Amino acid sequence: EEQALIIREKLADLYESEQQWSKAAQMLSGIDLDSGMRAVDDNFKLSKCIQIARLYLEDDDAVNAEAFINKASFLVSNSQNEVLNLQYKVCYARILDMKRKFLEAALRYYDISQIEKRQIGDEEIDENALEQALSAAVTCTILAGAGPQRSRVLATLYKDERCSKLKIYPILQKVYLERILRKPEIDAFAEELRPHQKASLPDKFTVLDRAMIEHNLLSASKLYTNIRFDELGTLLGIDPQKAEKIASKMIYEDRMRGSIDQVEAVIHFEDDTEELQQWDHQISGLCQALNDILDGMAKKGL
Amino acid sequence: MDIEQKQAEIIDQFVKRASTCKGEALAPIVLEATSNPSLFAFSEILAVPSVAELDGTSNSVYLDVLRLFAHGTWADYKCITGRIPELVPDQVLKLKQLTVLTLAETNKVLPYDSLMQELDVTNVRELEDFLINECMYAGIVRGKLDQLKRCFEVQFAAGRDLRPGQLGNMMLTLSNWLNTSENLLVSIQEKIKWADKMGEFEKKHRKEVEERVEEVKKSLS
Amino acid sequence: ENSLLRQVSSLLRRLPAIESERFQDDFL
Repeated sequence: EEQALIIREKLADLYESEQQWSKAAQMLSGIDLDSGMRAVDDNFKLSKCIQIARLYLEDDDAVNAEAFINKASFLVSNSQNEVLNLQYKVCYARILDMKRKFLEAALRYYDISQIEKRQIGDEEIDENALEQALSAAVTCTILAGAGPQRSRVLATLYKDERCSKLKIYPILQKVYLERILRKPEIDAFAEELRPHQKASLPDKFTVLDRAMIEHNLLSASKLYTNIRFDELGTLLGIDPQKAEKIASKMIYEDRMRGSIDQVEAVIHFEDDTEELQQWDHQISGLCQALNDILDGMAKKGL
Repeated sequence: MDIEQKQAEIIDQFVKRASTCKGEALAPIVLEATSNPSLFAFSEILAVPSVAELDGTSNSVYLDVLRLFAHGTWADYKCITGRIPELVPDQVLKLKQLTVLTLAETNKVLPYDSLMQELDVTNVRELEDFLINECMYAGIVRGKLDQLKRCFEVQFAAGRDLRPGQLGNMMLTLSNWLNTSENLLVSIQEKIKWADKMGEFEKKHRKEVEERVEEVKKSLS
Repeated sequence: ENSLLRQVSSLLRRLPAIESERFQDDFL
């Protein structure tokens, strides 16, 4: 087995050098990590699982990568090896990203971006890598389904000073402020995306399209008390029937409050708060404005 | 407050520039000020002596432009188009934004029809895009669009420069607020007293009833 | 103080806070 292991590792190295990632991964996956014949160090098992997962990810094979990262999950909690732990985190985040679990991926990327150490084992962590992780977190958050959970993550990212230096910051700002995104902005954002983030879905929309439509629908709900479907379709740039379908899905999933009147072909956006609470909120805003004026007067000695 | 904070620095810059210029040299400053996307107030610039001195001179048109932007609307501009230089697109946009603020002064609910008329907009989509992108996203108004009722419900609108004679109305409104608030507080105070009194009465009555019950029980036993 | 006057002008327009039929029912 020792000799077979060495041969497999060497062949995998050769495949890797020729960028045949999946073949390299398959070669390594033939190593018997659970052999009863010899003692296999947990760290060794962990490093192999992670290495195989990373190789599959190079070929965008999230399914096989996930199988090996799941094996690694059982070992990583007992591992003291910081390099392997970091590699595991990055790998896991990328798998979630590829499987379009964007919100979970965003949280993991964000966690990685907050690493304070600049040297882990023999690996140097440079600022670019952290910036890339932060940018990936922002991208994944924007692509995630619009709703309260995403809003919380958006708030965290928007308030992080580092994000203001990212190229992607203007779109983050608009998404956080729940503003409607226009085609030129969406096209500019699309240029930064990876293929799986622009992949087509069964309903003929792409992942990006779906994210942007849902975001714009939520933005519209902040601007309108009610809107006709044909107008909504024009605003979103899609068929009115599709707009209705996406709206109903979001309402059903409790990601947007509202009701649909199919007879009148209108969607009513209910506010999150009852009318009286909304009134309270307005009064509170008025009191705040009054305070600001009084402060202004005091500053000017009036 | 946000709008005022944002434009405070811009106002200072234009006031400083205007203070150092006279006559025709003020023309580009007026154009820049009335085209600036973040500036919605012009009283301070109007108050600059060199600007006020334009009155009655061959350059008084620039003063008229500033006054239009300080107090006027798009409809006012259409009445005086021959008398002032033609507005550039950025100025047209700003004047229309200011028109919305003026309309919001008198009504909380702005019908689409009157907005379209005031702003020379021919269709609802164009109107809503204008209100969303140029008014709400610019931070000068907040509100909700109602397509069924065809109206814009204003929740907040930034303040424009005061017109002559407007101060009196403002003081009257504040005075009314004060009176209503005081009356309401008195009313609440009376209600509290009444509630306390009723509570005391209730307690006393309950005690009397309990004592009576005890008496009857004793006499029976 | 033009800035303060503009803020007061904006403040005065905040009331009534809401004008809608649904609110009137809830308020009553």
